[in-house]
Amino acid sequence: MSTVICIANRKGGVGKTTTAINLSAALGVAGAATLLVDCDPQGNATSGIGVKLTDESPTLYDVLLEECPLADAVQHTAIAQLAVLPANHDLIGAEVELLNIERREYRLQEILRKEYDRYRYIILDCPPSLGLLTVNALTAADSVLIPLQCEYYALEGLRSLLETIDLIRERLNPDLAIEGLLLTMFDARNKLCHQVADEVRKFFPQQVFDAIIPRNVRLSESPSHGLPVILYDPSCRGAQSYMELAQEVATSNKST
Amino acid sequence: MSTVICIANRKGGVGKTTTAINLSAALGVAGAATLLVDCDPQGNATSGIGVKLTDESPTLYDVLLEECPLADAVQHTAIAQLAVLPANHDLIGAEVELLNIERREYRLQEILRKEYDRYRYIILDCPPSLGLLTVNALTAADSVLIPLQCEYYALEGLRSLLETIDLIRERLNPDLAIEGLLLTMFDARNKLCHQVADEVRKFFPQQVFDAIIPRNVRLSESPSHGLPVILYDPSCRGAQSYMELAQEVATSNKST
Ligand SMILES: Nc1ncnc2c1ncn2[C@@H]1O[C@H](COP(=O)(O)OP(=O)(O)OP(=O)(O)O)[C@@H](O)[C@H]1O
Ligand SMILES: Nc1ncnc2c1ncn2[C@@H]1O[C@H](COP(=O)(O)OP(=O)(O)OP(=O)(O)O)[C@@H](O)[C@H]1O
Ligand SMILES: [Mg+2]
Ligand SMILES: [Mg+2]
Repeated sequence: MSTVICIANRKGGVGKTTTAINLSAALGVAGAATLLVDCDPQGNATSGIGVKLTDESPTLYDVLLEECPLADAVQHTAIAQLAVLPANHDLIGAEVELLNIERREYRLQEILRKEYDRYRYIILDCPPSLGLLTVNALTAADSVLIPLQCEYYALEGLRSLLETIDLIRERLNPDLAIEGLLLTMFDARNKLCHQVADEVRKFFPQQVFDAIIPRNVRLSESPSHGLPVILYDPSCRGAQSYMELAQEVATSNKST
Repeated sequence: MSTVICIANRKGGVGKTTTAINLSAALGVAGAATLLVDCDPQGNATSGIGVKLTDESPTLYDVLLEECPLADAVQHTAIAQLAVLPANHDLIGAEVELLNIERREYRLQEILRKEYDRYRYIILDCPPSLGLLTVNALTAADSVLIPLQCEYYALEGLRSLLETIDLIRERLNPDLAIEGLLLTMFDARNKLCHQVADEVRKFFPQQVFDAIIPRNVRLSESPSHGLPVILYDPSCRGAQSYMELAQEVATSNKST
């Protein structure tokens, strides 16, 4: 039994990678076998969690184009129960090369399906766009977790993101659910933050996580040490809030 | 005589739109005829500067596919010398439809070339990706202004962005120059900010603007009022820093 959660939002810089890394780490530390898949050619999740690639290291690119089995590309992390399928710049090529392949949207789903017995959670970090890599991730996922920065442009992008999710549900992945909306970089002193948060809860009453991720400098420092915040500074508010999030995610996905 | 400047960085949320809006506004207020072109299907530059579109309003999508001349799509703003070519969600379709057209990378360049007599500056806001819309913008531009958030992931993305610019220069736009690297959301109390800033100046000694954009809540509030910060709160540090930037840009592009 495995739960595949896609972390997506076309708006840039809202905390997708920070959430993918720290949620995966918190699930791993709690004892659940977790795989973090970096679906962004920027490779921020790969470097943020401390994986160092050489020119020969296999990545998601090689796995998607069937040049290497997933198990050969997976790398270990400082957390025993957390493994990473890394990405690098080559992944940009996959968007072009997959265009000519049959069932190109199902590529990632078919690959991850074989790993369901090995991992309890599979977390997918997406780039800030709605291209073929994000479509592959949304097709492979059981649910979508949407990080939302509490800023003006955040609400604008939400409608078109939900329209895209509806399209994916109609054409590619009928069971795609919404895991929840996560308020990120929340600064309690900032009036705009409260206004955006109230608006989001009004429009999506059942779907906003109780856990709120505060703006916390330790979260932006931890990737420069190649560590999830839970290992970098476990007592900081950033680490606490991601542990709360992991708790909520585990509770709502408890296998009955 | 016109100068076309493209605001680009594949990393998301680094201040591309905030820079495009506020640099354009500062240039317009200083008396230079300026056109802001929103090349992002998110349409943040369009809404952030207060343009309200109806379902019938022509946008960059219609202009790119030659269904309407640019002059019919351009909208006025609260600043006499600043006009906007807006974008909305339809623009996503352009990435697909342009694929089948001859000289698809030169579309925007050919359209803007006709406007060189009308505008002293044309500022292009790009989405956080390196797809056909960003390629069109880089091909149409005289120079690229790169906003850089002073955070760990900023440096990572810079190398691949500069490689892309080199490719564009080799194949599509031989005169493409770098206008400069702009440090954004700078928080003087944060050690990491200073470290990243020092690193950027070390690698690119001549190319970092003197103007530094501070993290300033007025910059994130102004789009919710549909105003550039120069009109929303002219005395705040955010407005001052963008006026300084406009001064530097105007000085380095002084027509001799
Ligand atoms: N809660 C937080 N507090 C402070 N800084 C944060 C927080 N969350 C993320 N950051 C920082 O903000 C920046 C943007 O976050 P991140 O890179 O995770 O966003 P993203 O949505 O993955 O961006 P992209 O759209 O480029 O993929 C990063 O430099 C990150 O370290
Ligand atoms: N100097 C600043 N101080 C405070 N907030 C800022 C600053 N610059 C930008 N912001 C806010 O940070 C968020 C990201 O900025 P912006 O949307 O301009 O980035 P972007 O690079 O255009 O994002 P995208 O990659 O999605 O296009 C916005 O909510 C914006 O209002
Ligand atoms: Mg990311
Ligand atoms: Mg933008």
